Amino acid sequence: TVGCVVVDGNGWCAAATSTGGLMNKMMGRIGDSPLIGSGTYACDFCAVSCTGEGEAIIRSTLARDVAAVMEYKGLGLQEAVDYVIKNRLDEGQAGLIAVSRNGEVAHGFNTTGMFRACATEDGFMDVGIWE
Amino acid sequence: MGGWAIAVHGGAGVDPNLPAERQEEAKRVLSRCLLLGIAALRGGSAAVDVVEKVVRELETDPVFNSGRGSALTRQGTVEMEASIMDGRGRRCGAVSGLSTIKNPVSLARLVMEKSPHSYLAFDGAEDFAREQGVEVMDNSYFITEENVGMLKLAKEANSILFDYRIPVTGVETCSASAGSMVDNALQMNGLPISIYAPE
Repeated sequence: TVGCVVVDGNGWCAAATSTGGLMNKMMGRIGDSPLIGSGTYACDFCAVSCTGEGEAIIRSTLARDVAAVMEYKGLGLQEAVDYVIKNRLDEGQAGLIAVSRNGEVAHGFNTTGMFRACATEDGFMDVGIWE
Repeated sequence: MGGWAIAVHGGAGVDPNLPAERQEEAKRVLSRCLLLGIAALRGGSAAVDVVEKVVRELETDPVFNSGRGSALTRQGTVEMEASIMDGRGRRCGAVSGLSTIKNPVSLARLVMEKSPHSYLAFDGAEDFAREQGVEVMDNSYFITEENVGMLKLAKEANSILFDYRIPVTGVETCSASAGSMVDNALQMNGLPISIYAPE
């Protein structure tokens, strides 16, 4: 799975996710990537793209939950990401990237690693795989 | 307002024994795609344009399992899926079951912008793609030799999962050695994590 989340200079957020799914999957299997609110979500608060065990991400509506806890619980972006990774996945294995309308970036995963990279306008840039 | 920001990913659940050269290759692709997005943002592009552009680039590179180098079904076929969402107005588009579309994310955007629907799948999505004139590719474009090998490994592991006779072939790809797979016992959907493409 690949994904990208962006907040532009005007504070608008967007997310996109694309995948071939899982190797050896059954014909007709739908994963989380195309399901808005599960693998992909964007709103006024943030944009989120998920990856990992699709069935667990679908059950937890992972991407939408990041936005929901920001909106209803008042959490910051990284707090919201940490919250859903810890409390929504049950035993599922997944990760996600997110940006907020305030120009923040965040990521979280409970897998061994996640291929990811991020940058912000103030010059921060990071590329990583492991914790 | 805090200025622009961007993040990209190429999948989670990485094999802890992923060879160093594969790690570097993945980082190179991620960095290239990130820089592409940064340049677009510095040029004043809208968020939705940037996410489409970056994901198209990731889809085109076989290092990750979307688009070219896609994961395969049990039958060895490709069924790709993608979605895009613009936070401005909460507009969205999604596609599933694609087998010929070079860049699924761009078809998802067309669903969002040129159709009355949010989600099209399989034959309907392929028909819509032809109507919209998007670029299509022969099936062989998506199916790489490496992924055919990984599917074979996945099938073998599935059938021998319970007696731990993990195949040692494929170690040169992103699969771990037999011993390390047993030692780590990391599984996803009932299969050793090493079986999966870099996901």
